[in-house]
Amino acid sequence: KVSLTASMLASASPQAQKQMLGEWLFSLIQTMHPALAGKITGMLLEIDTLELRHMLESPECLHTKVDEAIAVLQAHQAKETSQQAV
Amino acid sequence: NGSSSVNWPPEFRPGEPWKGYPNIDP
Repeated sequence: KVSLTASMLASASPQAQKQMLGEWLFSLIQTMHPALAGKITGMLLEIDTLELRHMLESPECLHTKVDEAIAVLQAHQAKETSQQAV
Repeated sequence: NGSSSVNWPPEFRPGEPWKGYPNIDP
C-alpha cells in the first residue's frame, strides 16, 4: 500500500509530486476499478496539484473525482465506439 | 480527423515515470 503525506509532497519538485500522487492514486483506484485504474489515474493527474493534495486528505472528494473521471471516460469510449461503427 | 483522441487519456503505470500531458509546463 502506498502511503503519502502532505509533508512528503511539500519537499518534492512539481514533477515528483505528480509522480507520488500518481502512485498513490493508482493504488487506491486499483482497489475500486482495477481495469480502469491506469486511465483514471492519468485523467486525475490532469487536475491541479493543490486540488490533488486536498483529495489526499478528503476521501469523499477523491471518490467524487473518481466517479466523474469514470463517467467522462465511459462517455468518451462510447463516442469512439459509435464513430467506429459508422 | 479525430485520430488524436484515440490515445486519450494517457495511462499511468506504477513504477514508470509519469510523462504527463504535453504542454502542461514546459
